[in-house]
Amino acid sequence: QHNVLRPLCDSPKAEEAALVAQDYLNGQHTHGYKYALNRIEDIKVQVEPNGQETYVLEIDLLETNCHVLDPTPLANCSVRPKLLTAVEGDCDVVLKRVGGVLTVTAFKCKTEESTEDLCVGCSTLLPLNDTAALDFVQASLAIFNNNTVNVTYTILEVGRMSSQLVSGGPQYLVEYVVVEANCTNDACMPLNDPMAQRGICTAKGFKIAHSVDCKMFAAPMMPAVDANSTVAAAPAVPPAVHVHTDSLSRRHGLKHHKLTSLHDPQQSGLLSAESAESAEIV
Amino acid sequence: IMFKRDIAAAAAPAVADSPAALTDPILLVPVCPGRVRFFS
Repeated sequence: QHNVLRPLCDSPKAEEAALVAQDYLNGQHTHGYKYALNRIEDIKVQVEPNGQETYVLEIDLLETNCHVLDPTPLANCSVRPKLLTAVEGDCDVVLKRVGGVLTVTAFKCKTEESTEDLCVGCSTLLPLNDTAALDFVQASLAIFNNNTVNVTYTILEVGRMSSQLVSGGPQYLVEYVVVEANCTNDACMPLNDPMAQRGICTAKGFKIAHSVDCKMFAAPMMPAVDANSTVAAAPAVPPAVHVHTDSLSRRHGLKHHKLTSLHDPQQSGLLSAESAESAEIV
Repeated sequence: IMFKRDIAAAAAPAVADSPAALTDPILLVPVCPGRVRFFS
C-alpha cells in the first residue's frame, strides 16, 4: 500500500531530487563531458506506510563544454548550443530519502544527439573512430607539442569531433584531453602519475589545424604521503584513445560519449520499459 | 480586424502533493513537465 504523490515538476522537492540525480549521474560518468539539468519531465513520489519516500524521476540533461576531468564546477560550465550539435541525455532515476538525505538507488539513461535541427552548413558530429578526423587530431597535437617546452603531451581521450562542409572540404572542429607523456623515439606513453598535467585542447582547421587552443586543468589535490609509508600503486592511465567496445557501439558507430546507461542493482522495477527500448537509439 | 483582448489568467492547480490529489480531479491537472532551462 503506497501513496503516490505527484509534486509539481518545478517544486522545490522535485528540483532537489533532480539536482541530486544530476550530480550523481555526472559522478558516474568517466568519459566525455558533464551534463546539466535542462528539464524535469516527470516525478512521482511513493510514500510507504513507514513514511519512507521513493522518488521516481524523469529528467532531461544537456551536454556542457566541461569535460568530466575538468575541475570547473558544473554551475560554471556552459551548455553546448544546438547549432554545435547538442547532445542530450534522458534519464529515469530512482532515489530514496533516508534520514532526510536523498540517495540515488537506480538509474537508466539514453544519450542522443539532437538531429532535428541539422541544417546545411551546420557542423555534424563525427564518429569517435573517424580516421581522417583522428589524423587531424594527431596533427593538431603535434602543433601544440611543438610549442611547449620540456613537456610532451599525448592524447588521453578524444572528446568530440565534428566537421562542417565548406568550400575547400570538411572543416574539422575537434576536442581532446591531453596528458603529460614520456616519449622515447617516436612512441609516447601517458605518464602514470596522478600529478601528471592534463588539459583539454580544441583545434579547428581543414587538413591542418590553423588553431589549437589547450586549457590545462589545475593539478589534482593529492593527500599528503609519508615518505616511509607504503602507497598503493596509482591506477593505470587509460589508453591513449578510449576504445568503446560495447556491442552497441560496434553496431552503430559511436558519435559521442554516452552517459552510463543502466544501474539498477536491486532491480527496482521502477524504471520505465520505454527507456529500455529507446536505449538502442544512438 | 482582429483585436487582442486580455484573458484572465488560468487558476493554477493546487499543488498535487497530498493523497487527496489521487481523488480530486482538479488536482489531476498535469503539472509536468517543468520549465526548460536551456532549450527544448
